[in-house]
Amino acid sequence: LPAKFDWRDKAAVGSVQNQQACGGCWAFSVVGAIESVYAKAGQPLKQLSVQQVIDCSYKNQGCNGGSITRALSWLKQTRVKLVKQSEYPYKAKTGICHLFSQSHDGVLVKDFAAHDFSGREEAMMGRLVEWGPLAVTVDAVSWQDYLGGIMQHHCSCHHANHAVLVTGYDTTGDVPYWIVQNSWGTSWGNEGYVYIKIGGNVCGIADSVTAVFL
Amino acid sequence: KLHSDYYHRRRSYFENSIKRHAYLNSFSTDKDSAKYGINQFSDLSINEFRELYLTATAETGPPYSGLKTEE
Repeated sequence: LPAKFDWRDKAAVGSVQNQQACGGCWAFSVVGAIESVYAKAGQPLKQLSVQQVIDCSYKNQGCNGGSITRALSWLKQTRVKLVKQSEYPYKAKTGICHLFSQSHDGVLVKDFAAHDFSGREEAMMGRLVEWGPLAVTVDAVSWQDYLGGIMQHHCSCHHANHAVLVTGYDTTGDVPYWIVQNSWGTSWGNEGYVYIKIGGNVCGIADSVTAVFL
Repeated sequence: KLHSDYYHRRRSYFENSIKRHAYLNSFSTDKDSAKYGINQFSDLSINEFRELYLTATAETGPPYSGLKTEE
């Protein structure tokens, strides 16, 4: 494995989003992963609709919460195509699901894999390089006060409450860390990113790891 | 009065956040450690932050056991 790897360097990661006063982190995480895997396959990076997932993934609760795997199960089973953000813009509140014809241009999710990588973060690094950015859940209670740097404490595992996108890692310094894109805007953390120590399953980052296949 | 109540409540949450930062930063021993301080969430209570932003649930998948030969 390379000592340092970041899908941003391959132009395969969308810009940091701001979910505003909507608990739709799970949808941002899923859509971010899909955008990245689409770009990884050689397609131009394009912004896809988070609002479509919030409104239409009926087994989730829209802006009141949801799960990465339930959203991906819905996309896989219904074969709903994810349309462009410009065609279904973000409103930061749950709305009525807009349907598009099957002939409408969009991105189709073929499959996904969800695993527990706790105790196997090196294997998770390998999957990140191979599969693309990974949608994960974390315990983000202490993130309310985060400004920057590598998070190593104050973060439990097995209490997932937030969804984010792991885009890379860096093991070249004294403390190896995951590079994680959040959806709270660029004024939070390191330009919208949080760094989490690799090893020890800090924040439960390896508990529930999901990769998308298109 | 309404505005005054609102102001005092927010100020109280903000002051609580300052106390939290001091505790959280006491563990930051080296230059790379995470830093905690005032940001856009500092005037939210812990409960407000949880209700608004910590809304994801997780279904635990099977432990990763490596790739199968055919993969």
